[in-house]
Amino acid sequence: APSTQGALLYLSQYGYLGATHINKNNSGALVDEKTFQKGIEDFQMFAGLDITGKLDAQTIEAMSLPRCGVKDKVGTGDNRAKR
Amino acid sequence: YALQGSRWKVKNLKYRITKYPSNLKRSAVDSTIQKAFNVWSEYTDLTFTPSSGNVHIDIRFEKGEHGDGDPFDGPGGTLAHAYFPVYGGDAHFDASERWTVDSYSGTNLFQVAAHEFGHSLGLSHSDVREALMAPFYRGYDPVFSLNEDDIYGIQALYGKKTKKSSRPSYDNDDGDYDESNVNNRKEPAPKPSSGGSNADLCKDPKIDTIFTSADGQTYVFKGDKYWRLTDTSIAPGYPKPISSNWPGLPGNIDAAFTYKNGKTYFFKGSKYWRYVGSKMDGAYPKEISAGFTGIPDNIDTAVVWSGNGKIYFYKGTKFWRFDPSARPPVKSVYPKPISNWEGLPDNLDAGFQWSNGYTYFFKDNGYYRFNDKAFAVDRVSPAFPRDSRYWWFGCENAPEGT
Repeated sequence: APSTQGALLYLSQYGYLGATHINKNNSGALVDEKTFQKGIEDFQMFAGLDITGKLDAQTIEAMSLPRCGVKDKVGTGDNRAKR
Repeated sequence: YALQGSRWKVKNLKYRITKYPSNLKRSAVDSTIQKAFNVWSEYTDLTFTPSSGNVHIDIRFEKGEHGDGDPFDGPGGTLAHAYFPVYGGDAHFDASERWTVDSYSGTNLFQVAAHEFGHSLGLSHSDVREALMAPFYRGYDPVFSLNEDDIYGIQALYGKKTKKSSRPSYDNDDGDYDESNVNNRKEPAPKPSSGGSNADLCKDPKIDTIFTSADGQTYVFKGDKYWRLTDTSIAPGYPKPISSNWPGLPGNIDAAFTYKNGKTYFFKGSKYWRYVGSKMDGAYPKEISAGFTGIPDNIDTAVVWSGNGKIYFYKGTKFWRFDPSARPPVKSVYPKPISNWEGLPDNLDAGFQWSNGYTYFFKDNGYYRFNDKAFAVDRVSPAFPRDSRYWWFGCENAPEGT
């Protein structure tokens, strides 16, 4: 089951932390609580869970499911430079 | 559904499998991958052809770090990933997984591949839990069908199918029906024999099974023979041997139904068969215990109930509900008594949903019309059970009292 750090990695890997990128090698990356909570909420919404904003049992269970490696949030294009 | 933002400019796509998994035969992988592509060509004009040399979609089974900076993580966790068209469309599968075909154990290659190819074609993950493009692997689904969310998504990218397919067009309906039409449609009316021979059915109307195929035809099975029903009687030229239209299928079938994926399932003893139209859809028979875990052998009948689109199996005094998308597909509260279905008798012979939206059950000489909205056999005059010979098979006279 993912710890908070595991959850951060998960959220980053599947696109829930926006531009914040976390991997196993820079696990000390600073993510404020608000970003983490927003990431959890977005994941819960996407996975059809109760939206608590907390790393609760249902969220941990959903994060433990086998899944596709493609990001759930592939970006809205908001961060693209104007041509 | 969600679109990533890129798509292929051409509709005739080529693919190649450059690296195979170690635990499956190449031929099994080849056929499963093609079948997974067919999921998408079923509803669009896209075609997918295996090829060598330059291809659009390259498919590989890889372990750990495999050169794209997105390493796999061993068994479980991430199963596969694929690239959107703008990034090349390639699909990579974690070779550490135990990939399987038509089995509840391991990870089902067909379902995962069909999902990944959705990415290869430009679909992102859907937040519709039942959709193929939902990100989570839900376990083996023996009666897989593409969710309408996926169909809308792929057709938003590539348009609806315009070319005729050799396969039947599948019914995308979710099992609900238009109530306004139900009341306007009539019961099968009595009519004299219409050129076919209904002698067997008139002499002994007890049938083995009745079902409607994906193209809307209704068939009755009895022994080694089958009849096609018209709105009022039986069609000319029947009966015919079951094997003449469903090669490989034995006689004395216990039950049959057509699921919303357009495939027809036949049950006999401990085995079942799956057909697309008249063609057996793979290597059958298979064990009911493997494909429909939780359902007993030697069932009496099975229906897809319009009330919720789930599959109901009946045997003796009990029934089971099978939900292919649930784990387990049969909840522990089953079996339940058939008496829960108000007005239905035990030991049914056959059942199916007819074109008027009602579910009909047959037993011995008679039949019952079940009102899915009221959840009870209709209380109308003449009362049910009515005589199947007169009302369904076009036999000359209804016996007295029916």
